[in-house]
Amino acid sequence: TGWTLVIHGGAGIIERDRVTPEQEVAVRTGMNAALDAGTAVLKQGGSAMDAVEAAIRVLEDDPNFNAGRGAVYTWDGRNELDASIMDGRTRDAGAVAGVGVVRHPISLARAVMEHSPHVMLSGKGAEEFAREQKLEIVPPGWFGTERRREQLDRLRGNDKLSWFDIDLKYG
Amino acid sequence: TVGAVARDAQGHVAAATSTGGLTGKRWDRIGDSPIIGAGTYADDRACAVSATGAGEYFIREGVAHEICARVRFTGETLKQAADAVMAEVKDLGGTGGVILTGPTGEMAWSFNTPGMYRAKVSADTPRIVEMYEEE
Repeated sequence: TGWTLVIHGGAGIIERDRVTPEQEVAVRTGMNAALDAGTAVLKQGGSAMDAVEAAIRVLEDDPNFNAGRGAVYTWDGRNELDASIMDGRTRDAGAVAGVGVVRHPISLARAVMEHSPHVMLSGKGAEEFAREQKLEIVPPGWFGTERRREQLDRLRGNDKLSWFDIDLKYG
Repeated sequence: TVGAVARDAQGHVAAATSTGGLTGKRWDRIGDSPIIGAGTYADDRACAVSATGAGEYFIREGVAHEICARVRFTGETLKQAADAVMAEVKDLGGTGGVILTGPTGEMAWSFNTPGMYRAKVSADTPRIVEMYEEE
């Protein structure tokens, strides 16, 4: 059997009458770009680890998804990113939680796996480790988008909405 | 949340998940995405899983590891295992979805929301990109 690649960009209240044609095109374009990145690795005989990281990095840069650029805001108006990666060959794993200045959290998770004795790092410590690993650091404003800001404003301005009521809540 | 699972030509699998979490989250809340075994798991003996959804439920159910364990110990297909575990998540009140692939080359997904952004491709099959439940 040859290689396989499956991706997701979030689940939630995704219905035809709630998604504009422009949004639909943007999402499908982003998903295709992620498949392209992962496929390019696998077609050349690359590893599953390299393929999933490549695909995720594309989605982290795409503001249409809730990861990296385009991530949702916290109550305090910040972007706090989480990521994890696992290698089925060895069951090695790496994860990061609550990071805010690393452009590609998935690459930081992989660095935790490959270059630290730990599985999960969080917050300031994870960001310090990212700098030591010379991963790309960006200003916190890199991640924000107007659409996500509006979602936060809706949540804050309507006490009848819960965290689980925001549309496309998982991405 | 975004995720990817893959099987390479050598037969090894991997899983990855990345997210901004929940809109308006407070108190340094962490969901399932970075929790190995909840939102992400990979094991060459079973499958690779990435999840998206109401993280608190996925953490409690140990969704990604639970699916892999069912595949490994019961011989269920990836789809059977994923549907069974997602049904249990729904019973708890949780919503979301998972994507999977395995060392045999099987690909699957399962979700209990009105839609999930999802796509797949393999060396032997054309790519599929879907958004809505009915696709």
